[in-house]
Amino acid sequence: RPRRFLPLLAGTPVHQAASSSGQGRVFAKRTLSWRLVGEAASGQLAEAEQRRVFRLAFRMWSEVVPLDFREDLAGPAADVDIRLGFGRGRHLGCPRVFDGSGQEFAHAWRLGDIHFDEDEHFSPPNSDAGISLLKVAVHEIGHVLGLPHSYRPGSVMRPNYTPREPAFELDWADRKDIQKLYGSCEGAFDTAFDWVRRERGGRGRPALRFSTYFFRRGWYWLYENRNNRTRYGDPLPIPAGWHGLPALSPDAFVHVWTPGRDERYFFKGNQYWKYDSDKDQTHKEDERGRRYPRPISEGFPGIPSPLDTAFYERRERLIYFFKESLVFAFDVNRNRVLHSYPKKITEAFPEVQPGDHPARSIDSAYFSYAHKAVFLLKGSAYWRVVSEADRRQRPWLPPNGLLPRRPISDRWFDVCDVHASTLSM
Amino acid sequence: ETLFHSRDRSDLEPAPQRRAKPITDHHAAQRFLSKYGWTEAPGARGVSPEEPPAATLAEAVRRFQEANALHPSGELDAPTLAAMNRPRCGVPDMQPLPRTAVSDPLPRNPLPGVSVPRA
Repeated sequence: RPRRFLPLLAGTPVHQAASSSGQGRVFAKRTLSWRLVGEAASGQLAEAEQRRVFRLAFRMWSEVVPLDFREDLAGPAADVDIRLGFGRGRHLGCPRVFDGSGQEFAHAWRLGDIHFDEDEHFSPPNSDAGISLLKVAVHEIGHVLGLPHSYRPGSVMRPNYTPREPAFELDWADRKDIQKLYGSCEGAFDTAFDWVRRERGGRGRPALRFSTYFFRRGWYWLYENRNNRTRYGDPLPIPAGWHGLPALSPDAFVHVWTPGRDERYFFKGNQYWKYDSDKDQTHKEDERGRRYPRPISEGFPGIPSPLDTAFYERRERLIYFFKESLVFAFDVNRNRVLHSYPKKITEAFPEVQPGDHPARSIDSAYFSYAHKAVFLLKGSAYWRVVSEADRRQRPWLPPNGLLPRRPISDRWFDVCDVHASTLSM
Repeated sequence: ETLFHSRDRSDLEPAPQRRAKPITDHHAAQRFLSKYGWTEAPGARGVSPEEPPAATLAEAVRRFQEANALHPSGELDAPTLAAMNRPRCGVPDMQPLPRTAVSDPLPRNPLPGVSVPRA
């Protein structure tokens, strides 16, 4: 049964890169190539605009599932995984004839190609007229990946076109449907932290808000705790949102916050930066005119570098710095390491379940305001630190004990990479 | 370029014959239901090539109406025909309910009208 009907590519092999999941056949590869077939581009929009819309449509799916999509303009057409083309009536060698403007506007082949009816009036994302090419492309890509139609309100897989919806995004249920086929996104983070902002609340009263950020390599995501997902359109490149920081992820972030101090520090390699929350950029120099970045050994005597991670414990007014198998408790008032430190991480944060401990090289130590708990993240797992509330309920738990590991993706959802070529969309 | 001859390119507009034929009658509705998987395609899996019995059709119409939040009358009333004429994707909505009790997975080859050898 031929998989594709673009005569330009006659004789293309039936797709070898498929495997079967419980829900049917799915792509076996994690990076899939796509191409708008030049001879089959639409005459209605500039070709560059069509390709930009398709790049965005593929990126929307890769933001929620462990698949990357890259546009392949150079390789042999037969090797491209997903081909997109426009045609009228009997088109592109396809056995299914388009019906003219109205009714059927596109169709797709599972693990294969997507055809758009050129007789329809397709429009770019910011236009109200016609049929949104982005919406149709996202829908048809859903079919290619293996999703059937859904009549659930709000689903992008509804068979009929719904004009002028509010924000067109993949909702929770669409995400879970595609993750049944391809799994959810996993992977270690370089840093995770909550950023506290002072804002004007209702009736002009000062209010405190926090945003949760995850960093990995040169990218970051804002995580919307109340929506259980990352911000639509993330990840973003670090320089786009953090001015003055290096382009690659920081090793650690601490927010030293006491009644008299509100200081935010980023650590990378042997240096550290102080960040100006109001101006949203790194400070140029400290109060004594010393320029940033500064050596960690100067600003935090006794602390080694490079660091694995760090977090600030507000009640104790201590910064816990982690490096390899050791942890250093740094007294921010006396500006020195506590005498009883460094300690083995396994000693300062003992396992609750025998044998279940990250032991060393922690990726990120993160105090979460949303969960009112400290988490140690390593690889795709996290360990939650026993809190005072835990010990009031279960007194036998050791202070700062580590509860058994859990997958990060069980608590923070859909923090997915995208292909580097689509990072700055 | 996309070929046109009129100065104002009005002939670029889809020629009248290029408009999808509206679904207004029983036969067109039945083709729609078969095309999008609400009834077995004629000739598929031993289905008799002539028209399916009225009861089967009414049942298919009722299921289509329920999926589209319409009154499940089983009749081809105006709201049902309007729903059939809305812009839509060409992939079928479901595998038609098989005559046997075996449920079909997502169609390997979702485009109906193409006879797919069944395993």
